[in-house]
Amino acid sequence: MEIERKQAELIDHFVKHAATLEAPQLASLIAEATSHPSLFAFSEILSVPNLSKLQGTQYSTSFDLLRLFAYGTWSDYKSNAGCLPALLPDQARKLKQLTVLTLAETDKVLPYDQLMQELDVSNVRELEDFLINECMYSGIVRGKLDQLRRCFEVQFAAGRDPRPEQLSNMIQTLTSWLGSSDSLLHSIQEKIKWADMMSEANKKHRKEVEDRVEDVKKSI
Amino acid sequence: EEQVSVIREKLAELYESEQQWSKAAQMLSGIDLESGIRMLDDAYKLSKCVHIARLYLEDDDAVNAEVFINKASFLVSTSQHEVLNLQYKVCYARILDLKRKFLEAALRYYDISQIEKRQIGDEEIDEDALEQALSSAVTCTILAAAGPQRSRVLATLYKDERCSKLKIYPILQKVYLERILRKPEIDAFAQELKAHQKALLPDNFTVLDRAMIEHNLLSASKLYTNISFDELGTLLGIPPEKAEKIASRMIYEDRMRGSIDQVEAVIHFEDDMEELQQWDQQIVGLCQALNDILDCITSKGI
Amino acid sequence: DNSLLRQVSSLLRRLPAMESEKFQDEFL
Repeated sequence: MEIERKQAELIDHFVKHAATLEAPQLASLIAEATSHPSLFAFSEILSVPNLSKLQGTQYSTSFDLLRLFAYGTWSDYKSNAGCLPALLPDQARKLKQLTVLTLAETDKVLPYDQLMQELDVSNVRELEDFLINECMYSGIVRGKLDQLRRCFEVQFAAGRDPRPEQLSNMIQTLTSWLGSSDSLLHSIQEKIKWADMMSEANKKHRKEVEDRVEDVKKSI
Repeated sequence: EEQVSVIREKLAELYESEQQWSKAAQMLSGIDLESGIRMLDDAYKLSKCVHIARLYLEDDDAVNAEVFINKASFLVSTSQHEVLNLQYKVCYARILDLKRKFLEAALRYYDISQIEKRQIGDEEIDEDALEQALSSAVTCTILAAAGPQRSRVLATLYKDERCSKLKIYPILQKVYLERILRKPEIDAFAQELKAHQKALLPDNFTVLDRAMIEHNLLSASKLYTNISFDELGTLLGIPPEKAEKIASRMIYEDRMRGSIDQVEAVIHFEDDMEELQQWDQQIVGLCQALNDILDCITSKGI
Repeated sequence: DNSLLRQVSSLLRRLPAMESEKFQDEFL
């Protein structure tokens, strides 16, 4: 939530800007957006009509780069580096941060080896420094580093722009959550009724016992 | 005695004008304040004690200054003389600082920084002096031994709006957020420190080194479930054996929770919160996040 | 709304990942 609040203004700024610029300036706007330290979401900017006009022009690689930052990872970039612009250090760092978010989408426990491979990092110290300074301290993930098990346990990860094909999975998860919540409420209702019933039965039983005690007293 | 004390005061003035502070203090300390012959009122005694202490402090001589501040402490409680009382407070804070009782000094400095009056007696209190006191409070807190008490004072300072204008604020923010401080930041912080705050301790660490290492160790305990001595040493910039020793002392002094496995050469950190509490916290966080989204949906009229 | 989608995506990942029946009962 915090991340969204921080980047909402930025997104707004870039979207408004993108709507007014021509192709050459759009390319530098994309470079600026993908380098900005507080921006981790690009789908709003991507959907500005002006930008889609870049496709098929000499600036189409900038458009592809923006799409990569919206949905892609560092590995994606490396496998398409030939037809994408060279990244500035800030952009490279940002793309690696986004890669961590993508990895955190599917797993809560991220092995060091997988992270080092995905992020192109050669040793543990460098990996941990990146996770500490660029990820945990920037607030996009929260979690614990475990050196014995050589893994990063994610407790929270900010959301990236979902790809269209992810929506059905999200809907399914929401539906099952709703279902389990409904059954939870239902079982609570059942428990309440049961408790009421038991308390009624208890009362009745106590009354019967008291009546019998009275009777016995009288007869004595 | 009257003549002697007048002569001593004159000589002390001369020494003071030549900035020979300790000599001036010694000269004044020769005045017998407990004389049975002359009746001296408490205000006079207090003013002399505080004046002598201030002179000794000019030469950073905390030991002698403390002798006279202790004498003054019997007189200050009944004193109505606001200027003297304030000077007494400032001396006491500086003595604690010099004696490296940083957390106590920080509390005293912070107290002084909150003085609201701008005119006490004939002495004017300027903003710079108050800001200096506040900045000293922050410095001493950062140098204090890491642990729960220090965290509380850090929180007070961090939430005090005046601190955000201080030059030292970025360090305060990182320390409060329990973030690891890197060497360049520590070196920049060291530029602002006084000599005694960089003094060498018996174990060859400076006061600053120890404060920073302990702080970074505590910060690491928030980031790691466990860490090897080697990596911890690299992270703290010290040999692994030293890292282990400092960690064990902090655990022993109950300033950090954890355990040390010397066979595996690993430190296991424990959370302040029990497992079950953590579980509850996660559920609370989940519900809060859900609520935020619902609020967002409502506010957007979706 | 992209921002909401991102928040929901982040939220769903905070749900417990364990699938066992017994765990679900306990969790409920």
